[in-house]
Amino acid sequence: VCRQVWLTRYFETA
Amino acid sequence: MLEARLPSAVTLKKIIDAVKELVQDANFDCNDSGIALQAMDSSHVALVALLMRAEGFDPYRCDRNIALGINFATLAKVMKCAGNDDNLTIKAGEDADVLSLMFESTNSDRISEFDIKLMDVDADHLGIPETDYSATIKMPSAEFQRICRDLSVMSETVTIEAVKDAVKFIASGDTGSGSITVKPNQAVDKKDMEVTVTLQEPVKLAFSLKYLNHFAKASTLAGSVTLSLSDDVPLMI
Repeated sequence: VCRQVWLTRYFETA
Repeated sequence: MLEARLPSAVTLKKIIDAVKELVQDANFDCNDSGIALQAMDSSHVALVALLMRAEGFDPYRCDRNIALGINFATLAKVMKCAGNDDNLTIKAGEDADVLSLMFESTNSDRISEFDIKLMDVDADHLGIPETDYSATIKMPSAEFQRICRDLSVMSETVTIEAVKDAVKFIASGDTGSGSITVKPNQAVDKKDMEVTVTLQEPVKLAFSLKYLNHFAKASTLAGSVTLSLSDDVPLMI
């Protein structure tokens, strides 16, 4: 779940 | 309103086939430069980012920005009804609640029309951030697809190790292990068959083969694929 949240935030920075 | 015509329906067929396993519902964001899609898969571990540029259509007309909420399972079923060589026209009116698709055979003796109900899809604004990757590997897409498929017999994960003069794909499971090493080749006749490794520093990272096999479905869209890898950053394919 932490990785999913991290990924979502990563993609939101684009 | 949106009106866009593709000379061959096969282009959209291939795109939908490549996306449908990962994305259930997503918006086609249409504006005058083209049709874009950004969506994470339902497990929130992969992002699909797609852009169909207006230049790829003839004609292409989009008067104002519209988001068309698409169910990809439905669109995939409808696209199966199109012949590969059919002309494809997609249309959506102002405040449309349907996407209209028309397939026209090359000699115009068969015209099929389908309407797909549009959905309200909550859209996050997502994308792939600009990053300097440690390693970039370019290889034939069919070769990448085969490697992912072959290594799936051994494991659910693959470790990709990029060094100066080779890329090694390693799978290790309960029943054994396997690896496939791909080496750069310069002097090939066809550009698509080229293998290159551009390295800032060596990397070794593990990924789910389930997802790579999904991504590899897009290999029918292009002859070559680029894998970009860095520590602590998602693999970009």
